[in-house]
Amino acid sequence: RKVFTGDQVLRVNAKSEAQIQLLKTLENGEVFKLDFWTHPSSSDLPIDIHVPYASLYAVQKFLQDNEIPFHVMIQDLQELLDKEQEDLQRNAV
Amino acid sequence: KGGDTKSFDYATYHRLDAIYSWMDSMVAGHPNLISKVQIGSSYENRPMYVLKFSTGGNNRPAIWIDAGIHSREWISTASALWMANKMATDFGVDPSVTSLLGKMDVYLMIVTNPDGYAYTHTNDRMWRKTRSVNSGSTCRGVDPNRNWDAGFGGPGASKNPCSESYHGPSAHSAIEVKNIVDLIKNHGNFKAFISIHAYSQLLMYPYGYTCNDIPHQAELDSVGRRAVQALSSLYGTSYRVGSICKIIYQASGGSIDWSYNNGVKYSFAFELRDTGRYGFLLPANQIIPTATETWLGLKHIMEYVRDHPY
Repeated sequence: RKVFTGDQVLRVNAKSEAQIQLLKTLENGEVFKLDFWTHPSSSDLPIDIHVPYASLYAVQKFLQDNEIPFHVMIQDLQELLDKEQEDLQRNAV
Repeated sequence: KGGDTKSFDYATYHRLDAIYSWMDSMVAGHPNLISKVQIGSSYENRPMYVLKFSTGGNNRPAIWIDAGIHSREWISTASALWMANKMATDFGVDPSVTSLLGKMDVYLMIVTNPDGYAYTHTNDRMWRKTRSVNSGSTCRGVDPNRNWDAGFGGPGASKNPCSESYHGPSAHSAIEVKNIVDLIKNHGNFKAFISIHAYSQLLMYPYGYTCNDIPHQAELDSVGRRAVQALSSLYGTSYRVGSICKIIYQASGGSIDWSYNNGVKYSFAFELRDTGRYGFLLPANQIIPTATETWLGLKHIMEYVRDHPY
């Protein structure tokens, strides 16, 4: 089973079209192995990005360097998944 | 009446085998209303089932509802389970549902991407696509909501097999999509096509592959807004309404664009809860509230379709 320990989901609130374009370059790149749960399209809508632990520092720095506002939506993805699994197993029993 | 569907826990997520077993219980509990129709098999040869709600008649006008085309969107499938039971138990009790099923058939596909769904339970909870092998790539799967013949291969879909929005080699190449296309075309009398996704709290209508308005934009917008009013009346959950392209982003090859272009006027897509606290990992204690409010919106659309034949 794939694990996501330390992975975070970041909620990004782009403020301008230029920031949207920067986020699109991030989305199209493959280096950070990002999973966009919601996609950059307009500054009206938040963009949620699942960031693997290994890419966290680089992605957060990218956002900070470009003054793109964000906050952590899910602190540790695996913690939520573990809880979900516990619930599933308990209910199955 | 109801068999062991009475003891089924709708407030938790279930594995595929449990859902398929529950379907048999539903059919057994409501033999004069529900039948289980196998419309084909998935890439990994799992059966693809539709629950057909029908009170008789031949090739009646029908409503299509699918859930779980993106496998990690568990709340979609879980809500569809609850709503199937709601429709079955309300038949003969709620005049609206009784009237609806007296005139129309409802086809409800609860697990539209069974391979992906099974994979989310065993290997990768975050899996979105089908599980097909892509020739020339180590990455598997096609995004089954980018594979329909509606602006196929255009903006908002990827040609990269490793992408979460990979459109596949050709339109309807995903067997899961083709099975539905064949059913809808062979039937020929579907009047509504409703697809249930998660998350973001949106009710959308075509188009996604272009930002041009559809000819029925005003009508579908009005129906959508009233459906959302009904949905929001329960818990105040806020939804946005609009075309896919205008309220989220341009996305080609989507199911409701295909259905609309193939003559199914009332084509809608729901994005269920939430707006960004849990995303695809909505806790199980929100299944029933989500399903309950969604049912109100869905029912409004179905009532409108019933009352506006075309």
